[in-house]
Amino acid sequence: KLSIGTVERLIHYYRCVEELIIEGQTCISSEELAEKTGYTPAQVRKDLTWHGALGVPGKGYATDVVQQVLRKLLGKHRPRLVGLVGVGHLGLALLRHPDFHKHGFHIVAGFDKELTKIGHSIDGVYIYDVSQIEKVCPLLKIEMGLVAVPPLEAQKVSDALIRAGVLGILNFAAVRLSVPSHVHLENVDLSIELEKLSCRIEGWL
Amino acid sequence: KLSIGTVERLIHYYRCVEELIIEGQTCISSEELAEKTGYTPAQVRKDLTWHGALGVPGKGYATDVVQQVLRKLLGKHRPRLVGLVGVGHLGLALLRHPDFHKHGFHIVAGFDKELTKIGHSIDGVYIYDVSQIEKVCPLLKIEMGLVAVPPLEAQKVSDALIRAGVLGILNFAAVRLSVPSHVHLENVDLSIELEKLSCRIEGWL
Ligand SMILES: NC(=O)c1ccc[n+]([C@@H]2O[C@H](COP(=O)([O-])OP(=O)(O)OC[C@H]3O[C@@H](n4cnc5c(N)ncnc54)[C@H](O)[C@@H]3O)[C@@H](O)[C@H]2O)c1
Ligand SMILES: NC(=O)c1ccc[n+]([C@@H]2O[C@H](COP(=O)([O-])OP(=O)(O)OC[C@H]3O[C@@H](n4cnc5c(N)ncnc54)[C@H](O)[C@@H]3O)[C@@H](O)[C@H]2O)c1
Repeated sequence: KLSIGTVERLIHYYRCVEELIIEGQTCISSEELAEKTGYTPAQVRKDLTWHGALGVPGKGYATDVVQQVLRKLLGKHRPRLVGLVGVGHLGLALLRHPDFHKHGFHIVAGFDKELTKIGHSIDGVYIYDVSQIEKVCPLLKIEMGLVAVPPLEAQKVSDALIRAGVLGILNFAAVRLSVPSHVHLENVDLSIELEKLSCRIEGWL
Repeated sequence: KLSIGTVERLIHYYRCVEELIIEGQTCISSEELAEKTGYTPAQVRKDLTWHGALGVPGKGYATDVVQQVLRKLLGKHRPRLVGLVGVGHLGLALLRHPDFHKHGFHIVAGFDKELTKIGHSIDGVYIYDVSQIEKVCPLLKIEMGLVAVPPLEAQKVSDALIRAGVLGILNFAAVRLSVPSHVHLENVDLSIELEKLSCRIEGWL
């Protein structure tokens, strides 16, 4: 099992080598990878060696080897299918953000309760009635749900996603959701990002 | 200087004791605080003692003492004023999210370039023309900026915020911004949250 810190570093290494491969770079030293991702060369070597990407002393690591090793680890060998519940301001921003797609995450269905939104396709994503979650998610093999509804609605849509077989929930609503132990929950709280920025400005960080 | 991990824990302790104080609880043990925040009691004790919140063995910590100590550290003794650039889908979701306000962050101005948005007030926040950033931010004492514009516009709005005296930028656009060394930059990349969730589902985390 990896720590969350390790996973974040591996994601950054992966994205870095992915760009380098596109630019035609076949080899990278731990110093260069460290500099591009903001970690120390020692940390980079420790992480890569631990996960089986062996480097050549004095030369570095083959970018395609690093990519292969990390691809498996990060589950990138297959597309990850996502359902979005709540197609409001935040939901629309999530639907239109090109990065998810670029990193292998595909929002394949939206769910809402507003009649003006249901039955339409936004950026190629069909919006279903929220009552259809349990029918549509298994059909489309959705394994992760984005909860972007108002706080009072979040628990019930999360329950519906779980009944539909979803294994992971990314929650944006400002409430503590309760999920069964086999379901993974990640909360996004942008005010925490503001707090960290504020601490940096205060000089504490 | 604190590590980012420590700052995140302190933020969670602060929010926890804030709720307890509202509920009238005057004392909390490290076990209870650990359980409510998801850390270990040993970590809680180490963090609080290090920062001057002394506990009574066998009894715990006075919630108001913990709040005072952390309040200073986290810069919460004063409101933190924020400007939002880009009042699109993401920008509107940020404007309407009640939590920022609750944690002492006040979005006091919005900036956009679309004529249909400029000159209006949304949820009590006036939307200025983006060309007014350098005039308005110092006047309103804005110290942090939220960059929620399309990727190709992000560097130039960030430059304008910096010329206006902003010390911290929270960037949502999928580009690497370049800022001078006295300015703090925090990037929000929700696809990283999806990656972490995916790793949890894969069982790696
Ligand atoms: N995590 C953060 O930092 C952060 C930032 C901004 C917003 N938010 C939160 O994200 C959520 C959405 O914000 P928003 O600005 O997009 O709100 P919004 O009101 O624009 O959108 C909410 C959408 O959910 C739909 N909806 C409501 N109840 C539903 C239900 N039971 N089933 C399906 N759909 C339902 C609405 O019809 C609407 O389309 C809110 O909880 C908000 O507080 C979080
Ligand atoms: N960080 C993440 O995970 C994440 C998630 C969703 C969206 N995003 C990003 O956030 C940004 C905004 O997304 P959105 O869906 O709200 O887009 P949007 O198109 O709905 O909104 C962009 C807004 O910026 C304004 N704008 C454009 N150029 C400007 C300029 N030079 N000065 C001032 N305002 C300007 C537009 O008029 C519009 O109101 C995009 O870069 C998007 O990729 C990031």
